[in-house]
Amino acid sequence: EMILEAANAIMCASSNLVRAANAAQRELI
Amino acid sequence: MPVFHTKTIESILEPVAQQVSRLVILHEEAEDGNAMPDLSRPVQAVSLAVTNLVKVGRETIQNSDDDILRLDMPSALARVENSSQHLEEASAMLKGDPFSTPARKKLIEGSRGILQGTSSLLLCFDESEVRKIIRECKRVLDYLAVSEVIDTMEDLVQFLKDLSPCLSKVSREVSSREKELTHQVHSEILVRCLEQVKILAPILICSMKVFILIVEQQGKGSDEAAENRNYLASRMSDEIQEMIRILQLTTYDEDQSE
Repeated sequence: EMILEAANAIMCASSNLVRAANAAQRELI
Repeated sequence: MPVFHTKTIESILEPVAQQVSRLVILHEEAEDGNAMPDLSRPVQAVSLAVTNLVKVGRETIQNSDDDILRLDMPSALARVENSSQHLEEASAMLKGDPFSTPARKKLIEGSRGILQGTSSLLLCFDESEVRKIIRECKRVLDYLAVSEVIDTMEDLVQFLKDLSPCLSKVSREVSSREKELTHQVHSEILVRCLEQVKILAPILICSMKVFILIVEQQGKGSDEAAENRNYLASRMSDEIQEMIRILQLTTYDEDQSE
């Protein structure tokens, strides 16, 4: 289903974003 | 216990759910935190994906004949769109001040919102798919109710012609749904109900045939034959009703189901 693919694409993009944000914080801990 | 009730939803949301939780924890532990890197590119990628989801979501709404989906899905889409906006704002604020606390809060808020909005959207879509299966189950229930008034072989043949494809569809769809569920108990109940329906269906047809033959030959025992037929039809109906009940459950309802 297209909606599942679209949701999956958002989650992949969000995952990259959150990973980038997490990486900056992790250096400090 | 699983948080997401289907394997598809779990596979889409679970990795990001964990990362967002981690982001919140890291943010809290780091308090003022390190300087945030430039997030404009990943935020842009999220925005593009959101635009596509909104487009696909609107098409789904337009093409759907499910009133509940048409009612529920727009708010989930709006949630995702608003959250994407939050991310863009956070990204712009962080560009100006990589230590900005309000920007970090906005980033967390946006990430959570994307996750929750996408989760609502997937749930909304999934519930609509479940309603399609339930519609087929109810068609079988309607046919079973008709079994009581079938009193000729000709009608029985027609009854079989109507019931068989419907029953096959239910069997196929429930079997596929059962494999999708993360909740083991729900999955096992569906398997058990489906097995019972498959066992009972040919016995019901046989009992209907016996009833018709007795009536046609004006023999004794037609009341008992009718009673037997009705009993089998009601057993099958009970199994289908139970399948409908389980299909409607999510893990959030599990306290009630157990």
